[in-house]
Amino acid sequence: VPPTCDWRKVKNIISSIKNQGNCKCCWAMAAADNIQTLWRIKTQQLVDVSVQELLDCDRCGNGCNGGFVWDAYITVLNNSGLASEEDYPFQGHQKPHRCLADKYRKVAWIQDFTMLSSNEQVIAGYLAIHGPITVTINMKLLQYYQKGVIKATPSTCDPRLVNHSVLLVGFGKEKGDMQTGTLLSHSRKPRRSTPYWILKNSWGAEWGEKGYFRLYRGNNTCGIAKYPITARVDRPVKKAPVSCPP
Amino acid sequence: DSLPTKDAGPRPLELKEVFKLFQIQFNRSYSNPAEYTRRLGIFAHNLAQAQRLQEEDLGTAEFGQTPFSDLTEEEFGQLYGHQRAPERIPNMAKKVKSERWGES
Repeated sequence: VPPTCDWRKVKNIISSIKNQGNCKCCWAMAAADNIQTLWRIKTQQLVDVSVQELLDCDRCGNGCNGGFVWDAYITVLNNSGLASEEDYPFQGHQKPHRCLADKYRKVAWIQDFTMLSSNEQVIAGYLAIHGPITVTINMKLLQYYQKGVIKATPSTCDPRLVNHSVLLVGFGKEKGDMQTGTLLSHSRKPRRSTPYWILKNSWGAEWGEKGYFRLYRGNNTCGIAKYPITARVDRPVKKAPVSCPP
Repeated sequence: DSLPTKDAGPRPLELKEVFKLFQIQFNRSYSNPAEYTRRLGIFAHNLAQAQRLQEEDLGTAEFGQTPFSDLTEEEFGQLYGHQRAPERIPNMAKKVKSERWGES
């Protein structure tokens, strides 16, 4: 596992920050972002995939009233892929429309989806090798978050009550700021360096660190390690696979 | 809400100025004086809450005014949290329609 990883630094891999507005579709935005990012990494094709298809074709049919990333991947498998955002644009309206997936050409598809181990080292290794994944966290503290690394405890952010899905795009370590002598106005605790996750939210770029936020890495802060889920996107292979000789 | 004075943050006069700036920055307006007063109270409570989180946090996070500072915690949860993920993921059968390789 490398010491740091930031997929935002690779050109044309991570798309701009979205704003879900009054539509509770973080789960669809995170899953679409995951698929789109993996597709871009694997094929170098700059696709923008449809979130609305995931909302309209979801098996629960809840549209903007909430859902789960794993249902989004099932929708993509059942529809044999995702249409483009241009063909099937995000509407953000409350009630779900009927599914129009069959009307549009698919610009990206997946072979499968999988849930990773809840070991944060394993998650970091997978992220660094394959690309961004979705995670689902307890979003309680995010209402007041401005910047920096949130390090919570189960009592301040219950890791069992996860209710918001986002895209995990990297990790790093914040230098410690050991005070040497000078007394600061407020008594800052001297800190060792702080390992953190970098997460992409869907609440617009005015929120947090230009739409991103960071959580402490290593103590399942806010339940980040509970549902690490990602699509599996293989390079589209045109020729038939080699078969095993008799 | 009656705010404990020590946590009330800026004094009422400053609080209204801070709230005014918040409204301008995030383009907020309220339908009537009662709603304005209610939102001002929620805003003051949230500033105090942010201050408490700041003191509690074990990392380097900074908490304070955000686009959601005039929402109660319940309103925020209802607006942005999808239904709580179940304790365990329901088992699901995955099937892929297209048999031909290389197709979507």
